[in-house]
Amino acid sequence: QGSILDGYVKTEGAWLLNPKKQTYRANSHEECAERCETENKFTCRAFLFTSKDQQCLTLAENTKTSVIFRRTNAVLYEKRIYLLKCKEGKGVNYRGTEAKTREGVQCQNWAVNTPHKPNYTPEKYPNAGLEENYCRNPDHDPKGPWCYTMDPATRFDYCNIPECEVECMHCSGENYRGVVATTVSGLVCQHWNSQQPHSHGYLPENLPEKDLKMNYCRNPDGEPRPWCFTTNPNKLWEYCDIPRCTTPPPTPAPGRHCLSGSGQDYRGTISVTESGNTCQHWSSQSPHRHTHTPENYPCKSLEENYCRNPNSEKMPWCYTTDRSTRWEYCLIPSCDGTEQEAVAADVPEQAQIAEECYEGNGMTYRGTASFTISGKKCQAWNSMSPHRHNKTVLQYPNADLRQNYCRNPDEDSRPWCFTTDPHVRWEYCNLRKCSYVQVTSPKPTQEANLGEITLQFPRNCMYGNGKNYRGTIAKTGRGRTCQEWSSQIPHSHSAFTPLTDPRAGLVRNYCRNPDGDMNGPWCYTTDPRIPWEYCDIPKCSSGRYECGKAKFTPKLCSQR
Amino acid sequence: IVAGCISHPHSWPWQISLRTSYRMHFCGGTLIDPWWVLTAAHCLERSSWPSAYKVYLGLHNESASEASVQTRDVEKLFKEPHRADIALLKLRRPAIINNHVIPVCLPKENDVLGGKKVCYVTGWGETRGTGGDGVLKETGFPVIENKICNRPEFLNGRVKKHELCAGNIHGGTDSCQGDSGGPLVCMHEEKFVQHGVTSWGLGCAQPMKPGVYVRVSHYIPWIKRIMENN
Repeated sequence: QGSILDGYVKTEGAWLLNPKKQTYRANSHEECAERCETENKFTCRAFLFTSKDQQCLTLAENTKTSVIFRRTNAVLYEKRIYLLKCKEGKGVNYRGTEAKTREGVQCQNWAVNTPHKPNYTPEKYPNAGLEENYCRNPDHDPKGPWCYTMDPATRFDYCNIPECEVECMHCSGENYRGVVATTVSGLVCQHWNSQQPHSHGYLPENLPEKDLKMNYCRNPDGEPRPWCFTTNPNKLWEYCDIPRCTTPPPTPAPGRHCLSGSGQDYRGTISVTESGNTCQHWSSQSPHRHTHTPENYPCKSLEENYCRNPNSEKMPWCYTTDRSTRWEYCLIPSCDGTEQEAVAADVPEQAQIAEECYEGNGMTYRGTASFTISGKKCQAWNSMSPHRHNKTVLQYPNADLRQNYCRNPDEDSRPWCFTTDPHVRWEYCNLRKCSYVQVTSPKPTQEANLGEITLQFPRNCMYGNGKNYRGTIAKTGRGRTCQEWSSQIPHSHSAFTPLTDPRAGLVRNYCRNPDGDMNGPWCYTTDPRIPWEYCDIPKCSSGRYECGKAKFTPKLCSQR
Repeated sequence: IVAGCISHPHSWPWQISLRTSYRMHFCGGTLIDPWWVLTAAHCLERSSWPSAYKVYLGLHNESASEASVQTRDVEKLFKEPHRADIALLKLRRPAIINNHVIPVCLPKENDVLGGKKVCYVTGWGETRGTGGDGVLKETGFPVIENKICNRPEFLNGRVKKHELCAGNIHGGTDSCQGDSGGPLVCMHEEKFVQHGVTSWGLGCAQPMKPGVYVRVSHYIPWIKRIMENN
């Protein structure tokens, strides 16, 4: 059931430089995964695949220590079990990097003989993942994983690895990752990546951290319990019956008695709202009925009638005892108000005004746009999470790598950023190129000339990324001749043929863009050394229109 | 539009003003093709005669006589046959496409929006004292998943499958009376795609009461069929 790729976490636009990788040729992502599994039996950690080059690189090393670069059209797949920070069952498959015992003592390297001579070594147990000094469970110990310790007086001790929520759930099941796929009333769940019978916006690709796999029950939106859309057309969604874990929930971070960030960790006793209303007790359903009860949210400290933020609101709040005011925010003193103000004041006033377009390749863009073309939020340049990188202020001191603003430090074609989506390393930003259009009044004679206006398939120029380009240019930007799309010589390829992509206009050897590449049409080349290259297709001139593209930039205002 | 801001002139070149034959604005609409305008069916309740309506294109200031404006008579009205709040107007003469008048893109059939995607609405409707009366205003807010929007504290089950909700949870900005029929557009691959037709709401800009828009992607087959057959 399912795909071999289900065991991997996908990151688009990422490439690893690793001398220990093995290179193959593969026709698909799945084939590359199979290579990784068979050729590197038990040690396959990750693989890289590029669909255009059909290059498959498999890795048996821990990718956490590898340097990752950004590269268009490359996809990195990392094996899920090597990324899990929790244990399933006894933790025999735990391959995380915890290297301390529950008492905080450093673990001994499995391959060395001091201070303790180990019975379990990488040589004797090659499939047990005994690498470095990470906690493991080679002997299926019911209390595992464990490790030999660096303390000469303690030969071994267990590690404090949290349980993955597979069989049961803690809290409200936000981290439930099990495979129950039926609801409380026995309805079968709809697959998250399907829009039938119910259309919805919980798209797995938009919510990668929510693990919306197959049709398994999940809690991506702060419900009291995991749920799913049902396959019954008359029932949109329903809760699932996931048992509560009997083990204690993961230890929460210590609470605060002041406001830091959005106050999700506020555990103080203020119980009055900003307008002076008294808070309703969380366990009470009067005067307001609600689902934010202590039973539904056992890990959110919904005690008494204290202000809390159990649902990622912008600050702590409560239901009020005023019948006409359902809920209100509370005024909680800031943990460090002066510091927050200083940060805000540090940003020059000019910088807070977003530039809405970039000139040239955008290397001079100094605006505050911070979202990518697909709507993902940018990662701050000085952050290494979720993506490690070397585009730092030290490396690029003149590139104005401030906050998480879109920039072009490396002479790319336009501003970009690393994204906060752990599965998409980087993307171009949602910015348009500045255009200076001369405004003229329409002439009456234009009205008769309607044939000029709508051209669905321009022949010699392209709109946008040229996905609809159907012209006859058959040379790359560097002058190489294009290979015929139906030919397998000199470059064999199973993707992007007239048969696999009948609507992409893959005729003869004309430049096309069957994969919607941001940089425009491309082709396989007749040069055996160069698998593919971009073509240089001119942009269509103004006078013809593209739907949805205004000639005058909108403000895109969203302030209240 | 309540709150939001006054738009840059002609930055929403698909926005039309639907007017009575006496030139009074009462609804919005969207140019989707030189011959066709998409609007709300409830905007056509005042008359079933096409001659009762006029379409103003390329307009920014409602009352000024701008050189960019094109006016068109309506040749035919088409209301969605199952009483959804969406309708098509065929113009008597096609709009001239220029820098001020450009059709919007339509979504693919049954295309869904990912949660929290920020989209924009525009119109000359009521501002409820927030300024900008008479000029085209815009505002942006996220789309809210129907499952959330139908919770008791939001719209309590009123939102149908063929509709979508959008707004800020705290209210403050919204579309309002007079914006009906206009577009809710979202950026996709550097283009604006119309995902909603402004339809209804409980008040305007109230907390927990987002605006409701007809989900255009549900009606693509109908739109195509009407346009091809007419």
